[in-house]
Amino acid sequence: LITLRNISKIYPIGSQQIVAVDALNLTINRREFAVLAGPSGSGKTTVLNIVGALDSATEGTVTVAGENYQQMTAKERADFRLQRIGFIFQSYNLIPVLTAAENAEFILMLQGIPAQLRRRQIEKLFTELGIGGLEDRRPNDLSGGQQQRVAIARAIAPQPAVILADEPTANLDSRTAEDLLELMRGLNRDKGMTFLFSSHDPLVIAHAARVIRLRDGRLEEDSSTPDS
Amino acid sequence: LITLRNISKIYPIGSQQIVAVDALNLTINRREFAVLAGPSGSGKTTVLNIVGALDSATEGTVTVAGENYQQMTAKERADFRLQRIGFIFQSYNLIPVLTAAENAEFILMLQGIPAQLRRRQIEKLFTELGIGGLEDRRPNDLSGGQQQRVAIARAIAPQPAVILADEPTANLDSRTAEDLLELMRGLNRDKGMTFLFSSHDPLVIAHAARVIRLRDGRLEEDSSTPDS
Ligand SMILES: Nc1ncnc2c1ncn2[C@@H]1O[C@H](COP(=O)(O)OP(=O)(O)OP(=O)(O)O)[C@@H](O)[C@H]1O
Ligand SMILES: Nc1ncnc2c1ncn2[C@@H]1O[C@H](COP(=O)(O)OP(=O)(O)OP(=O)(O)O)[C@@H](O)[C@H]1O
Ligand SMILES: [Mg+2]
Ligand SMILES: [Mg+2]
Repeated sequence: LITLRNISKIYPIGSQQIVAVDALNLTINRREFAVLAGPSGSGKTTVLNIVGALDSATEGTVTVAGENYQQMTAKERADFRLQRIGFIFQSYNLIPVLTAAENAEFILMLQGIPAQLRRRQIEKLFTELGIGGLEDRRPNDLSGGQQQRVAIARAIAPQPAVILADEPTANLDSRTAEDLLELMRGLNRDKGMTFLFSSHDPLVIAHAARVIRLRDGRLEEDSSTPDS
Repeated sequence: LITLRNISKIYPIGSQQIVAVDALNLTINRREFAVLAGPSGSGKTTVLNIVGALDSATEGTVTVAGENYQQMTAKERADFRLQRIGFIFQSYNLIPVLTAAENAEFILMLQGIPAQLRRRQIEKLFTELGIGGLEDRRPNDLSGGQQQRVAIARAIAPQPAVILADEPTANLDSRTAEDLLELMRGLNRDKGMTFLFSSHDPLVIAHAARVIRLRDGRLEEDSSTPDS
């Protein structure tokens, strides 16, 4: 489903070259439940951004669902991302002037789903995420972990083929994180959604069928558990 | 050092009253190393904001270092906070147009410390936090965990009497989090700095000499380890 071939990302800063990702080769298959693990600064967010067409690689090719990103126009990549990929950002990126429900239902609205049906879907999802009742709050009136779950709902609601989740449990207590991972494993199992996380959280790593370890932008280890 | 007496925080939202903190009594003594623990939404950030004079309580009194917050003017509270309290925000609040070093040295500059001396102090602190070499980057060119450590450096650099840290390890891997907690315990032991954390992280809770558990805005449990 997702193939990264010899992917590098280099930022020129002043006279330096910062190598954020270094000649990475990676294949993610349909229905996988995989996590990118590694120290702070090891390249996890950069890899997710490249997979999600939010960022371009300096070298190498990215192919997602048979589509080569470099052969698409900027508009085609944007449309592809909107319709086929759900992205949970490390810093949420919620829109402060919209309510939690308006933030979460955004893509459903673009897909032309009628308002009442959207509201029902969002309310159900919010309840499953433990934020039922918070639909009409603004993001600034929510706790950190509540904001995180609104960002999660926004990515999940359109049921995309692929979910890219950057540190989705960073601001959640272990009970809430467990519930979230159960929810996501259910979507993986029952709807065939592919999940690629980046995470430091041992809980996420424990739930993942495959752990891809990065260090200094390079692949250090790539292991699947035997029963996955 | 810090006394909260019968503290409540209530937000009126539409026709509802949201009780974020409910009749909380708490005393934090000098040199403590304590953590506020509890589920997402249980009131940790709200309590820290009240202790740090960033937010006012709806009911009850807050006394810090003998000063009653309600008896101070807004300017006096702001000065007090700037000089006596270091705050690490759950969402960092770094200034995007300043470099990492400029963000971190801000209060040292207000204190009139000369530029070269400031730079040396910040470089040393950045190295201890594992972000040495990132002084001249802008926050947007840093990873999530690197931004978090810039926010930590900003709070620690002026060596305030009290540090209030809201989820300081949320975006850090366990190795980096361990190093951070060692650094903070060193400051607690050698400089007598008082630390009050809010955290979900079992690592932080394990390092804390005292764990104050919240649930639904109320105190659920308040326990010190025998050797602390
Ligand atoms: N815009 C940029 N300009 C320069 N360097 C960058 C930029 N963005 C990221 N980097 C660097 O690239 C490296 C990888 O960053 P990335 O955000 O992918 O790390 P990460 O694994 O997600 O870290 P964390 O766990 O802290 O979120 C880091 O060393 C970071 O400083
Ligand atoms: N401005 C506000 N208006 C209304 N309700 C609020 C506001 N700020 C916080 N709340 C509510 O108060 C409660 C406590 O919030 P707080 O941010 O203190 O929780 P927290 O323990 O820090 O959670 P987390 O672990 O998710 O960061 C939550 O239910 C939250 O929705
Ligand atoms: Mg990251
Ligand atoms: Mg909080």
